[in-house]
Amino acid sequence: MNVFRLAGDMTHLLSIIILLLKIRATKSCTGISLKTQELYVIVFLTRYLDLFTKYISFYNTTMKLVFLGTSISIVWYMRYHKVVKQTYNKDQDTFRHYFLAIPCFLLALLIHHEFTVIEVLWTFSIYLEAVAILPQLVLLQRSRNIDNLTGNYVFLLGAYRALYLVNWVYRYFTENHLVRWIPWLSGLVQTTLYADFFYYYIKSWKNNEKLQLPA
Amino acid sequence: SSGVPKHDEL
Repeated sequence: MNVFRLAGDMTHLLSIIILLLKIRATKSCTGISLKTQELYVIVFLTRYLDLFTKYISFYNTTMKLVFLGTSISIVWYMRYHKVVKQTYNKDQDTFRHYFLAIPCFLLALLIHHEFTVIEVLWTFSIYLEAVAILPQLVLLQRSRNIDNLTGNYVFLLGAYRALYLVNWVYRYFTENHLVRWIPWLSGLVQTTLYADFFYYYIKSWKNNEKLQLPA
Repeated sequence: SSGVPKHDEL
């Protein structure tokens, strides 16, 4: 594993820790899209089916279990915790899951490496992850007040896939030039979706102002 | 690129 991949994983983990910290410490999930969080649960469930069929490393297995456990607990807090659920911006979080999930599933049926259940679901999870942030970005745009933890959460979540892009370039040149179009292009789309957010996040940070996205 | 890539990433 190279340093870019590790930095990507750690950024991803840190983003989730920040989100859980926000929810647990402030007993609030304002500004967080339940739609996006539920999509991440689907992403992890469909991608990590190989937990049962193949062993890669202790690191890999542990991280997969952590991502599954934390994403499920975030959804649990937002749906069922009696204080947290009252802070959920339900009226603003209106993006429909199936607008994203169904096209991604159809695309995975058409474009994949191998027509097996595990491989098609893995491919689906890659496509879905690329667009799963959209409900969150829409909600941020509708929020007049984006708190620091939420802003940092989304920033780190976007930075993680950008670091994976560098990791893929590095792996291409250091590991027998293996071409993997599905994750590469999906990862590129995923990172591009954050471009606008990155711009305003960095601008607000440089000017020491509160983060706000133009409507 | 030959065969199915092993998914060793997260």
